[in-house]
Amino acid sequence: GAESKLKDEL
Amino acid sequence: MNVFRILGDLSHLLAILILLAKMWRSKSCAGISGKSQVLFALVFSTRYLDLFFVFISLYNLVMKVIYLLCSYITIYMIYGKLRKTYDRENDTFRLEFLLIPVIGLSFLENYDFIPTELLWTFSIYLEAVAILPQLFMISNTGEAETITTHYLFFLGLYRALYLANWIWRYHTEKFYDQIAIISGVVQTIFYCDFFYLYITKVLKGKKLSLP
Repeated sequence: GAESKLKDEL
Repeated sequence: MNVFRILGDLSHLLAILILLAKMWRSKSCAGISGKSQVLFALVFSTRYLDLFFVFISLYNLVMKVIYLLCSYITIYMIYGKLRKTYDRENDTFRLEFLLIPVIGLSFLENYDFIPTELLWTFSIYLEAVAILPQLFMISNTGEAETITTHYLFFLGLYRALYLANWIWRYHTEKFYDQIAIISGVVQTIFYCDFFYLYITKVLKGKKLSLP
């Protein structure tokens, strides 16, 4: 899974 | 940003505005599950806290503020202004049956065991099941107002468009958010039965009534 990246989605 | 995400966000915004318009015009929240609306407000409140700490874009900021405002106005309408029209007897889904598993799963499956990530993960899992009290209420009453079905259609369409957005982002930027994707698939699957009824009945001008 992806790491906790910038949450740019709503 | 891609076309699927823009259409998805607009579909979501449209759904929220359709619901507010229905309550405002008919001065009634009959057939609307207050419990689902409480869950949506909880989803937005736990996911958009970063509003105050991280600036992503004006679009991101404006949309979060609109979603938060509309969700609390919706709750105020249901439990405040129009509470006499709230159909409490049919809105009986036990929220603890959703909240406890969602909280448990958030602690088990997350990207990072820190408050902001746990809250974000909780909001993603909760959003997947937040519509269940509303769908349960419709199965209880056996029918739904046409305007309510349009609300549900655009609400279901929004996350389906997000699935397309994730496919697009995977192929163009190798973006892959496993928690959001799996949760989004589950969320969209819950709408499939409704989508079938909406397309075969409501779009043919019939009223949505469950067999």
